[in-house]
Amino acid sequence: DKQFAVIGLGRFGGSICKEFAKMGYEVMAIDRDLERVNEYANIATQAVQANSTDEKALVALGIRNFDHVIVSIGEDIQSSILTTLLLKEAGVAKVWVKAQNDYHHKVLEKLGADRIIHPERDMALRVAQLITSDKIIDFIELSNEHSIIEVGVTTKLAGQTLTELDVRAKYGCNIVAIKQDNDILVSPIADVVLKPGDVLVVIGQNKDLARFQHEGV
Amino acid sequence: DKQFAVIGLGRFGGSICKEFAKMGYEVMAIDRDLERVNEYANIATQAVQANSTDEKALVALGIRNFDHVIVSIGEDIQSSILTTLLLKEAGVAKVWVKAQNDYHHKVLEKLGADRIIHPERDMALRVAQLITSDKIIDFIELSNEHSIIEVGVTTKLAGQTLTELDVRAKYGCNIVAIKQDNDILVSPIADVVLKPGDVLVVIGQNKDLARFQHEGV
Ligand SMILES: Nc1ncnc2c1ncn2[C@@H]1O[C@H](COP(=O)(O)OP(=O)(O)OP(=O)(O)O)[C@@H](O)[C@H]1O
Ligand SMILES: Nc1ncnc2c1ncn2[C@@H]1O[C@H](COP(=O)(O)OP(=O)(O)OP(=O)(O)O)[C@@H](O)[C@H]1O
Repeated sequence: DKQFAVIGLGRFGGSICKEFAKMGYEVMAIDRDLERVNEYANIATQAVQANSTDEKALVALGIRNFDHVIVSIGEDIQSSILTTLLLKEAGVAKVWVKAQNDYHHKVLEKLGADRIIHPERDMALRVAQLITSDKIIDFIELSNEHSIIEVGVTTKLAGQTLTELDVRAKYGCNIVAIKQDNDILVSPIADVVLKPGDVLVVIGQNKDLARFQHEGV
Repeated sequence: DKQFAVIGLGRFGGSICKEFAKMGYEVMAIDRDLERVNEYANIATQAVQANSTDEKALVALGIRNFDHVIVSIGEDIQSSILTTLLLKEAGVAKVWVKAQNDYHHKVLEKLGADRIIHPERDMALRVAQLITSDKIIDFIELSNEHSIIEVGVTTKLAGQTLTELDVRAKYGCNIVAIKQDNDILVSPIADVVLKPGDVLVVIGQNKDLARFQHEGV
């Protein structure tokens, strides 16, 4: 059974603890602020007050026994960096760190952080896409060139089946699911008749998706 | 052409401004902290120092002419709430707000916020899934019961084609794309021979995806 610890109980770290608890996983919640620690006393398996830049404190917590530690210290970039260094030096296998900006990211990379996370920046990219494309209900980046988008079925598309629409031939995109009446149809869906208010989940290259949005919807 | 404004230039609001600028959209960047405003002077179309809880300041900025305003004030929940109230009363059509917690979310809902965003919490859910499932490379929630996951092709699956694997019949999941050699194959992909290191992008109901992960990969 893997041992998890979260250092820094802000919105990100705190949500990770809550999710672990909900999934039935044990987690040690660590923060230097006693109020935060108390907030998680009944959520995490253990909630401990400690300053993670204090090597002795980390040793006392037995941090080297943890398989996976998440560092979610925000504003104090130097503390986040020092904590990451100490964790990797202690031999923790997986250290995932929330980064504040590109400089923070570069330093963490050099220190061997196993994964660097930018929650606000990644969500901002998604929100910017949603705001600027009227027809997109949701947008998920798969790679630099491919995405998955959700678009609503308008009167233009309603009454047709996917076979009739033939999105693959016309736009090079694939409709992988249809959200209809609070349900998601995954497959086979070629003969489903589209209704206004349905949502198409479409995968493809960004330029093809853009064309589909503008001409096909 | 739509007019966008962002109030609060933290990591989330600041990234929205940078993304709008990159996409070629005009945006007004607003913050009460002059240092933040100066940071965005060369990024946003306009960068203005203002306290968004000051109704006169909002009127002076012509805020009612904006089609879409994003409120990304973090720690100061009361300022975020008051700002949202003032924007909706000023008649701004779309007000999207970053929320700190569930209480903040409920109040924003009552005030008519058009979309409420939880970047850190949503990313935490995704990270918790990734950490606890060894085989999942990425995970995107489509709804309460459906997700898209990315799993690596192991020696167990290598050498076969999707037709041979027949994931749809065995697990009720759909493989919608294959990441192979830095490329993404969207379709048709039934006869592609899987190689170790390839990544399968799979859509399905969560319970079916869990079964596929445990037995099929
Ligand atoms: N050296 C440290 N040791 C332990 N905890 C720390 C240390 N430095 C900061 N913290 C804790 O990290 C938590 C998160 O920090 P902060 O609120 O600055 O981050 P944040 O990035 O704004 O958080 P989020 O965006 O996830 O809400 C705080 O509760 C703080 O007490
Ligand atoms: N009343 C206000 N008017 C204008 N700007 C404000 C107001 N209150 C706060 N701000 C600004 O909002 C910005 C973001 O606030 P803060 O850093 O607390 O949020 P945050 O949620 O931690 O940000 P993020 O997670 O996006 O980095 C700050 O730059 C702050 O100056």
